[in-house]
Order: sequence, then structure tokens, then C-alpha cells
Amino acid sequence: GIDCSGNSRMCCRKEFFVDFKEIGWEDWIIQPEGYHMNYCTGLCPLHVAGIPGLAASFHTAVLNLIKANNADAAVDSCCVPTQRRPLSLLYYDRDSNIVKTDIPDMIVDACGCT
Amino acid sequence: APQGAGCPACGLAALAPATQRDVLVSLAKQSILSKLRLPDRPNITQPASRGALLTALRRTRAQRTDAAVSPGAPRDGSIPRLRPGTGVQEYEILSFAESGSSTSRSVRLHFRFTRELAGSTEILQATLHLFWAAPGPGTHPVTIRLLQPDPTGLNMTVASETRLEVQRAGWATLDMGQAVQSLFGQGSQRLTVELEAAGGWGSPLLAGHSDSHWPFVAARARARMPHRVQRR
Repeated sequence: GIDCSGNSRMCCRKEFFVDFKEIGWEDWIIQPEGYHMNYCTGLCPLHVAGIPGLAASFHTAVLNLIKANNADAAVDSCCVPTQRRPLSLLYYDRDSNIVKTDIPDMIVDACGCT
Repeated sequence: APQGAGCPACGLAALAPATQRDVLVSLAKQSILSKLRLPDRPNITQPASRGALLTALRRTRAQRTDAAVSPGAPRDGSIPRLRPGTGVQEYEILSFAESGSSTSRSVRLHFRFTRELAGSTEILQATLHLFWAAPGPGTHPVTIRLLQPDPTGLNMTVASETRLEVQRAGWATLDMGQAVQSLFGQGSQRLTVELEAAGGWGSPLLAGHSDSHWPFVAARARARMPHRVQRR
């Protein structure tokens, strides 16, 4: 996977960090300090297409949308996550209990064209 | 979509950076709350004291001998994963005691569990952690009763009764998996524990429960798997 840098327009992983303190969530989420909600963005030229991705069925759905909206769009590949990992949280629930859990597939580690 | 171009899938114009950030932050909030099955962010009314939390985390981590904790801590925090690779969301819940009615020989403790977890998880393990006060010479029997509300909700019935012999001050644990599971099964949220010390000992727990000796229940739960229909 490629991390977005500079002004490359290729499919890459864009880092995006949500700081819990900034959004006023630091009182009920004890750990970690924020959420790396990275996402995939950029173009998938034909010669890059074909790298297997996690969300093949998602890819088909999005491609159908693109064809429906832009009949002349020559796109047959999409920039999607290819590697994800859990977000581990330690937080207070509504009864002031402490809960520790791992939410699967919440953090995008790599993107690719599918 | 690349900066400046419209979205190829929905045809909307690309968002201005500030608007895009607001959209992403609200998406992050929605995603976390929905995955935690919370309708809204909790308002903390009774935060656990730091001493109680650290003691409870330390005791549960030490006790978890079978957990397959990944060798490396995740990069985004210091929390070891519960059971990586199973693909099923697991929870570790620490419920700290609320003091209930007490007499010179007995004390009642209340533990509360949230609706979200009660309805959608199955209990894998639940352990009550108590710190005994120094009982004095000899052994002192303590009877521990788990009380649950009866169907009318007006009275309490004894779900189980256990007798322990206490010889010295220190931590003790009691398995409560079945009691907590049946509590969840009844849709109830509050579990009451009654501790009764036989003759002359007084209250079996430290008077005033110092922070790091605060009683708590540590439970491990797993999300119930939705009923899957296999297409042939």
C-alpha cells in the first residue's frame, strides 16, 4: 500500500486522526487518545487494477453506481482498503462500568486497487 | 475523489477541506457508537477512582492466563488485544460495587450491567473480587449470597449461596459466571451480593473500602453471533 504524500493522484492511504479530546470524548474513552480513521483515496488506472481487495462485493456495488451516474466513465477499479486492524478501546459505559473491547476492522493500514 | 473533481460514484461535488473534516469526524463518532451498541456517548456520573481502576486492570490481566495477547501492543494505544483473530467481538467488563444496606454483621453490594451488553452478549466468565479485612486469629466463615430480583421485582431471591473460610486479610475471588448469565437472561441489570460474617467478626470487608481495595466484578463476554442463513 502507498501512503498519500505530496500531490500524487494514485490510490493511496490518507491518514486521518480523530483526537478524542478535541471532540470532547476524553472523559468516557479512557484509552486510546484518538482514532486513526485512515481512508483510501486516489485513482486506479487500469495498469494498477487487479490487486485483490477486501471488499470485492463493495467494489462491484460502487462500480455499478459509477456506471449508472457516469456512463462514459472508464473506471473498472476502485481504491479500497486491503489491510485493516481492530480499534482497541477502554471506555465507560452508561452505568459507569469499565469496558474493554476490540472493534474489528476499524483502522485501515493499507489501500490498493481492486 | 481527487481534489476538485466530483465524486465518481454519487456525482456530488468534492467537499471543502473543513467540511470534509467535519463529515469524517461525525462519521467516526457514528461508527464507534454503533460498534459499541451505544445510542449516544455515555455521560459519566460515577467515574471509578484511578486506584480502583488500576488495581482491577492489574488483577484481571494477571488472572487472564489463557488470553492470547498479541506480542506487540497495538500502535494506537497501550491496550493489549483481548483475543486477536477470532473475528468475534469480545468485551471485558469491570463493574465496581455500589454499597447497599449493611448491618454490623453483613453488607450488601450492588453491581450494575448495561442494557446494551445484557441483550447482545453471552457471558464467558465472571469473577467477583473481594478484599477481606483482617479477621483476627483463627478462621472465620463468611456466607456469600447472590441475590436476584424475583419476577415481580419487589423481592430478592437467593440465586446461589457459598460459604468461605477467611483466615487472613487479602483478595479473594468467587466465580459468578452463571449468576451474571442468568441475570442477563432475565433482562435484569442489577446483581446484589450479600456478605454475612459469622459471630464476632463485624463487617468482613475493610471499613471504608480504600480505593485500591474496592470490590468489583470482572466479566468477559462475547457478542452473540447473528443467526446466519447459508445460501446453497
